[in-house]
Amino acid sequence: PTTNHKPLSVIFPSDIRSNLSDLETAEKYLVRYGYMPLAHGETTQVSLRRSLTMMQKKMGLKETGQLDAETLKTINSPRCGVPDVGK
Amino acid sequence: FQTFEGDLKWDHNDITYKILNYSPDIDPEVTDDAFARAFKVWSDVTPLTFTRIYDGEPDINILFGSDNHGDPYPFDGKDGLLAHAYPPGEGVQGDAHFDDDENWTLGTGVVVKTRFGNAEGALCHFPFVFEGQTYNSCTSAGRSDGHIWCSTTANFDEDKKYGFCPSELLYTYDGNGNGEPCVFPFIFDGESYSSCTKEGRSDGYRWCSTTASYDKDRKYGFCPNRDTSVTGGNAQGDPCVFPFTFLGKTYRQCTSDGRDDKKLWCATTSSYDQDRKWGFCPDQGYSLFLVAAHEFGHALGLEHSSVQDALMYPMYKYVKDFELHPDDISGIQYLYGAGTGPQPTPPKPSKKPVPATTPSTPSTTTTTSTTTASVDPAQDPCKVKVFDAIAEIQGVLHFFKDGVYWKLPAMGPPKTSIPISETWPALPSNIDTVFQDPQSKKIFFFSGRKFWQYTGNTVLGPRSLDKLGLDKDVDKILGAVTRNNGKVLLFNGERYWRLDVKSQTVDKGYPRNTDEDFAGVPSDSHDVFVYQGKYYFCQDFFFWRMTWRKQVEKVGYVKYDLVRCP
Repeated sequence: PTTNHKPLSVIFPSDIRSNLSDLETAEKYLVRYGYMPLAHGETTQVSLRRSLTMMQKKMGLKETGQLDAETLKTINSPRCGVPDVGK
Repeated sequence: FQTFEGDLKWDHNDITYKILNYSPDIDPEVTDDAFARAFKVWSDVTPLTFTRIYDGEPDINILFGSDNHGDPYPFDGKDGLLAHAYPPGEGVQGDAHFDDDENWTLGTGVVVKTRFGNAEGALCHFPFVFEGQTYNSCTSAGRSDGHIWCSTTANFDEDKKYGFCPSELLYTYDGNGNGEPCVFPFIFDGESYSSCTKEGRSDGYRWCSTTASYDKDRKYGFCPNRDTSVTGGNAQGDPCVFPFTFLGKTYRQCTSDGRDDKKLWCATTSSYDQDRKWGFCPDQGYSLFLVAAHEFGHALGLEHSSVQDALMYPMYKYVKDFELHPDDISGIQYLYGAGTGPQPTPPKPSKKPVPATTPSTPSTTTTTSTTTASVDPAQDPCKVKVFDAIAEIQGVLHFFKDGVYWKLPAMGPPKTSIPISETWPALPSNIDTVFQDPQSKKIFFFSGRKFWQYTGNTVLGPRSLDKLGLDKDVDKILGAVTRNNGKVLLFNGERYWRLDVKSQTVDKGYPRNTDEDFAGVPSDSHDVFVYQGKYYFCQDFFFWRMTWRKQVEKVGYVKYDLVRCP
């Protein structure tokens, strides 16, 4: 049966796990691939900038230390699961 | 390139591998071939050999899995993380795992290998024409037994070449059913099933019984994906069902309606609104060959490279005609050495008369006159292994070696060498570095601890490196990177200095470490120069090309890519 109130956009079941903010996605990526230590605290922002810069350098991107469009695109691109930094 | 900490590598060259299971996306034969080709990428440039084994413990185990698949590093569903592998060693080390939530292809869309029919197992040709109608996927049209088929040429009506498409009615894979097709309905745990099911499993793979009762016979196999099978979503492996309804509207093909990311999806039952079963429609997919070649690089001891065109760069990129990048070759040969290479081609009979070893007896044989001039190896730039110096002067690349130099012509390799003494009489034969200051157009030559400055035909020098403010321990300058601001960077392996050309002194704060400021290039480069605005760092036969943003964009051969030797 159809509904009276049709939503403009449908969230499918498996999309829920990717319903993270860009920042959360980036942090997850940086941790997973070895650019950012697991521990969070007061230095998170500093650590994020440093980690982003490290990642940008390693991936051959412009080193801005910011979560810019190019960096976000790279983070969302398909890749190998082996960490880039560390064991 | 990078290797794992401690240069982890296999202690033997005869590597064994085992394929533990298959993906429902690709026919096992195509999978076997993709893995074999991926190993060949590495065996072609090393002494390594790869042998597939079926029993015993191999060096490299290969498996497909989804989410949690038996190691501490779960996969993440469709896209994102595609595969991972472990560096050489025992146990899980050396193994390669592929995320089966991906759509595995050869990179350009679903690969449908046919069976039976009259096309000898050829791949489906999409689109194809059958009875005047065009088909973009396998069809059961024209048949009453439910088997799906395709044409293996563009026009079935003309060529009559066909084969059957993968389906559970044709065959199963893995399991213990010897590849027999599913038997429907079948009984499992007292329940009757009339299609493949994921019941009883936690890994999401669809299976069926190959006899009428699994409970009785315990014979089973996994169901191959149909060419319209979905990936991701919540109905992985099930085929799209057309037409289906979504929000009351009928769809006869995949749609991106309801999604912001424009990905195409379909329902796997006739009503999404009722059953909520869906998945993504087959797309270009990821090349199993390319991803496997990358993962096997890890399994042999290579870490991720920063070179964007290298196979070992962490991001996936489809390339049609794959060739192993020099950076990858350098990496793997660093670990295992070079292979023996292709068999030599027998030389063609020379037109040049061969001098007699004993000139006393006059030859009665008539020889043709020589048309090919002999090439003195010392005068041929293509025979030079490592140049003394390379530099761009007046916009033209110059190669220096043992008292001569060559200028790179507009096309092809340099033909004629010129004695250095003819052009710059004050110089010695062995030059370490040359650069031309872009502003003053002055040319500087370095040899050992001395340097010369040419302005036209006027020469200054030799002068000592001391004059530039360089310490006594600097025995030579190995390279130079010029800039348009009157500064030039002088390299000596792991250290570099910034020279102010006008004052001819090095700036304060130097030397700095090359590897800290120029990541991704060899810190022991024996030639560094600028050509057409890009930085080149040479080591051995190779160069690393870097942009002004210090991004390594290419690793190539000096001989082939710069000197343009055939």
